Amino acid sequence: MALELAHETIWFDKWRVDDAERQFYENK
Amino acid sequence: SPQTLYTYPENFRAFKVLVAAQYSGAKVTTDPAFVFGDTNKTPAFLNKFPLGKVPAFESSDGRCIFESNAICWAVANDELRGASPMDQAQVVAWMSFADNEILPASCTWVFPCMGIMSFNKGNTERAKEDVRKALQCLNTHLLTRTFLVGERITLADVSVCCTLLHLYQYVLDAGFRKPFQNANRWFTTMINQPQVKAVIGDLKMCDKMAQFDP
Amino acid sequence: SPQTLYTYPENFRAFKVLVAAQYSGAKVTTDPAFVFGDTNKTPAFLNKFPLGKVPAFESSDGRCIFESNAICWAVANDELRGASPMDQAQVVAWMSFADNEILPASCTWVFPCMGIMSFNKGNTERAKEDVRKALQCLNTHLLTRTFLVGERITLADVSVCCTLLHLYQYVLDAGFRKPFQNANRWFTTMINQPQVKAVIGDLKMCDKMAQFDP
Repeated sequence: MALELAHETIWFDKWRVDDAERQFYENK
Repeated sequence: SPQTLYTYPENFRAFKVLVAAQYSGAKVTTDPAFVFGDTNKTPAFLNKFPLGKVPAFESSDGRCIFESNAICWAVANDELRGASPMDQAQVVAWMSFADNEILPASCTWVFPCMGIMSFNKGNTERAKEDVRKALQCLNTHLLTRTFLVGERITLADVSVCCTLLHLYQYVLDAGFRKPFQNANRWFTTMINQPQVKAVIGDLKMCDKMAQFDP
Repeated sequence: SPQTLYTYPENFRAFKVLVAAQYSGAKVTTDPAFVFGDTNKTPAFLNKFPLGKVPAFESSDGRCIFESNAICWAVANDELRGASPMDQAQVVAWMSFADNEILPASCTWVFPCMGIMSFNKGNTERAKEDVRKALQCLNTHLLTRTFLVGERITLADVSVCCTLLHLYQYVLDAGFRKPFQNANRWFTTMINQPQVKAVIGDLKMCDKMAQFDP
C-alpha cells in the first residue's frame, strides 16, 4: 500500500500557497 | 430575499458562484462592508464560518455554506447541477478535476508572476507539465463535445473555466496553447457567454507569457 | 449488472466508494486483474481514463467516471447524496473540506511515518496545526449533531471519515485527540457501522503517535 500511496498526487504545498494568497489579498 | 456572498474582489472562486447565479437567476449579493482580513476574523463571522475562509455564503433562510463548489451547488439550478445522478457525478468529477489537476499547477506557475509568492524554477517547470496534461485531458474530451457534461452548460464548465482564468490571462500564450484547439475553442465560447462576461468582464488571452519579475 | 472500480488495495479514496455502495446497495466490484502501475498505463485504460489515475469507475452502461468524490456520487443513492439541493450543497462542502482541509495535512504528517516520503519538521508541525483546526471545526459542528448533514449518514460522513482514517490509525493518540470528543464520538460511530466495517475492517485508534523513523 505504501508503494502505491507514494504515487498519489497530494498538494503538499497547499498551505504555503493558501497563506501567500491570503496575505496578498489581505494587503491589497 | 437576498443571499450574501462574502469574498474579496477578483476572487476566481467567487466568480464560479456569481456565474452560476447568473445562469440560475439566484439573487446573490456580495457584502460591500466585508473587509478581507478583518471581517472574516470577527467572532460573528467565525461563528458562522469556523474556518474563516472565503468565499462563504449565507442563504436567505440563514444556512451558512463554505467551500466554493458547495456554494455553486446551492445557488445553481437543476440544469447546472446535472439532470440525472450520473450527470451530477460527471459534474462533481470536473469540479474535482479543476481543484485537483488545474488549481495546484495554476497557482504554482502564475502566483509568482502576480507577485503573490516566490518563484521556484523546478516547481514551475513541473506545473507547466501538469497544465499541459490537464489541457490535453480537456482537449481530448472536447473533441466531440461542446460542453463538458451533456448538451448544455453545467457547473462543470463554470468551475473549470473560472479555474483556468489565471492561466489564459497570464501565461498560456499562443505557442503554449496551440496544441489544445478544442479546449481553446470551448474556453472562448465560455468567456463570451453573457452570463460569464457579466461577472469577469472582457478577458483577453495573453499574448506574451508572463515571467516572474524578481 | 456489474460496475467496476479500478484501484489498488487499501486505497482510502476507494474506501469512500465501497462504503457508499454498501449503503446504497450498488453492485460494485473491484477488478482483480488490475495491476496498479501497469493496467492504468495501458492504451485501453488511458482511452477510458486519460489521466490514468485511480480510483476509476466504469458503470454498467459503460460510463467512465474519474475522481473519487464523483464515483461516490454515482454509486450512492438520494439519501447519501442529500435530500434537497441545499443538503446536497452541504454534502459537497464536507467532501471538499476532506480534500482541502484534511488530506494535505494528513499526508504531510503520516506519509513520513509510513516511510512513503522524507520527513520535514516544519511541514509536519504546520500539518499538526492544520489537523487541529480541521478537527476543531468538525468538533464544533458535531456538538449538536450526530451526523454532518441532516439526521442520517450521507457522503459527507463517508468522505470525511475515510479521509481521517490514516490520522486516527497512525498519529492521533489519546492526548492529541482529547480536545475533540464530539469528533471522536462521531468517528467511532462511523467505524462501527456494519457498512463501514465491511470495507475497512476493524480500525483501532492509535495508542502511540507514530514518529518518522530515519
